[in-house]
Amino acid sequence: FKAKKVDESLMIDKLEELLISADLGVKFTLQVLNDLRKDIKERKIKESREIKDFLKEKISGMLTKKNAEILCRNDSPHTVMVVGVNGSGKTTTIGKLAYQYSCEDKKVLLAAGDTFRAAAIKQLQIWAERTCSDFISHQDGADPSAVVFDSMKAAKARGKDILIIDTAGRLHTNTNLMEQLKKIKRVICKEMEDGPHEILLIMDATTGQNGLSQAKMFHEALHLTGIVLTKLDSTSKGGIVVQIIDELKVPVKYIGIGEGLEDLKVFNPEEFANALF
Amino acid sequence: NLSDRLEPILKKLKGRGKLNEENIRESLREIRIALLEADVNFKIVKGFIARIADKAVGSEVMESLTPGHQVVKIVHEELIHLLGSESSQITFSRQPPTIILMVGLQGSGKTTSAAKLAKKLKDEGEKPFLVPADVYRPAAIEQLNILGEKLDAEVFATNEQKDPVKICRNACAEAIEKGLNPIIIDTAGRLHVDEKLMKELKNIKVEIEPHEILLVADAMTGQEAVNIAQSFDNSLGIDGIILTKMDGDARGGAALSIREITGKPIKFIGVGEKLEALEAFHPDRLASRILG
Ligand SMILES: Nc1nc2c(ncn2[C@@H]2O[C@H](COP(=O)(O)OP(=O)(O)OP(=O)(O)O)[C@@H](O)[C@H]2O)c(=O)[nH]1
Ligand SMILES: Nc1nc2c(ncn2[C@@H]2O[C@H](COP(=O)(O)OP(=O)(O)OP(=O)(O)O)[C@@H](O)[C@H]2O)c(=O)[nH]1
Ligand SMILES: [Mg+2]
Ligand SMILES: [Mg+2]
Repeated sequence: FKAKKVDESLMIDKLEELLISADLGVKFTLQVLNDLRKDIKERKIKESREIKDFLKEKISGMLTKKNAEILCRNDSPHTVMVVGVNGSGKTTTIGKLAYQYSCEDKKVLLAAGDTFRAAAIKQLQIWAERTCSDFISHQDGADPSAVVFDSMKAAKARGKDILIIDTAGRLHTNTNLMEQLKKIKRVICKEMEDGPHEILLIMDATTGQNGLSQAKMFHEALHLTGIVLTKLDSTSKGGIVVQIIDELKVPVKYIGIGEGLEDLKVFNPEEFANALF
Repeated sequence: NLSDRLEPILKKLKGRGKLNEENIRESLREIRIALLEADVNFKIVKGFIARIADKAVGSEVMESLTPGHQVVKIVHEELIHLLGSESSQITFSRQPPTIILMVGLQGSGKTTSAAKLAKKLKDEGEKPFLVPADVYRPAAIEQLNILGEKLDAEVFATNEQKDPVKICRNACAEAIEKGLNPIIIDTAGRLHVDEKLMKELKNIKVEIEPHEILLVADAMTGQEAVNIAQSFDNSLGIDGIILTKMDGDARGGAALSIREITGKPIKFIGVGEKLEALEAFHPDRLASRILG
């Protein structure tokens, strides 16, 4: 009766602030809370103290997308293409991935596909050294597609298990640079029929609603296989991925929680959903 | 965009008379959604909408506008007022050299912006001195050196010195010796909640007493922009803001949050990766962009 209703609406107001502040987005949040009100009416939730847990489960469910099966083609090195906007953490994430693979005794080759930004090649080279990974680069200003082509030949010839390709940061709104990425993917597809095993979008957890636009454009251009959400060690909750996964069905594979080699964890939907609250 | 969304609402509000709570309620709701979608902070939007309602209610609807359009006009003006005045200035100290310290989160664009600022000042006849005080990120010092070389601007040689405070102190001494001005110091990206690294910045500040501490912030930053800016301002005192990656399609609401919470001016915007891509800040343009 009346008191419970007031209690409920206060709680929902608090939840609205909480979810929007976690970067879930206003329209998405209003939709989630509208569904919640329906569920409460249909007595799916009996006590207001169950509300938070109900929401956590619902969101965790949204985040659990069946992982696109990684095509297992044993004839070629597992090839990972890493993309994303400027400063999102691509190069550092590659270092972390290389470290993980090296701990599994896999032979890793890193390709310096960012031939544009100052000291980008050097930065990746240092990560290669730190992780005992092999390294392929051309000179500054070289055609990134040429570096990628070379690296695929080398990965095969040198019997590597994993090839990870770094690319230059770029804004999803820059048509020329998005075309450059498509060209890199085509070069990979020429060498391996089904293209790279993985195309990972690296996204900064501090990003707001623009993250959805980024994911859409990168997905449209390349057909992403996964997302890595970096800088979750900051205070941002990274809620934008809820919309991204809900709309694009691209799973979050890993999260970055620091600047060191070991600061990469496999994405856990329940933990992530709980942390939003 | 907002105008499209307000169209059907505005069509319903015919005629003149005063604006009242009733006829502006729907417009305010749409505007609230627009600001939140633009990444303006939740609490700041709340206060902003309340102020708009205060200003709007009771005001006479102007001859040429419908009540809805009137509300948008009030919002637009209030946004411009909040975002501050046009600017593109570094305040030079009467006692050279002027010391500028670039700070901010990881990947926000500090190193690139430091070089862009050096280029702008060099073009204006100054002799900027770039100081690479990021000793953590692989090849960070190299990065600034390459950019300095491109500009033909002097870059301090750290000579394997690993202490950022000592780097800054020695660089300032060298700048005075060589008559270089201003000194632009690039620091490592850091989280506002990293006590050790925030303390490092405080130590640098105590050591060299910078004239301008510039927070370099990414235009696509979400709701946490307020907490981030507040932490940096509380720890160090920010003198100005550089908003980077404005060449994308991020609405940039973080700028309003940062400006509201620190009260400090947005001095420049980054509009690309090239060293020329640093522009003056125009509040009216950002206001339109935030409204969408
Ligand atoms: N705190 C924190 N910092 C991170 C994380 N991942 C990357 N970084 C930092 O973010 C900054 C940018 O990382 P990069 O790897 O250079 O990013 P990028 O996407 O390759 O940048 P561009 O190539 O210039 O587009 C560096 O200072 C990294 O140390 C993370 O998970 N947590
Ligand atoms: N499109 C665009 N890219 C930018 C802008 N400013 C910087 N960048 C890019 O953003 C990325 C990160 O820039 P950096 O200058 O390395 O950022 P940082 O803050 O020094 O990074 P850390 O030192 O790791 O904290 C690079 O790829 C830059 O080229 C800008 O205004 N527009
Ligand atoms: Mg990189
Ligand atoms: Mg830097």
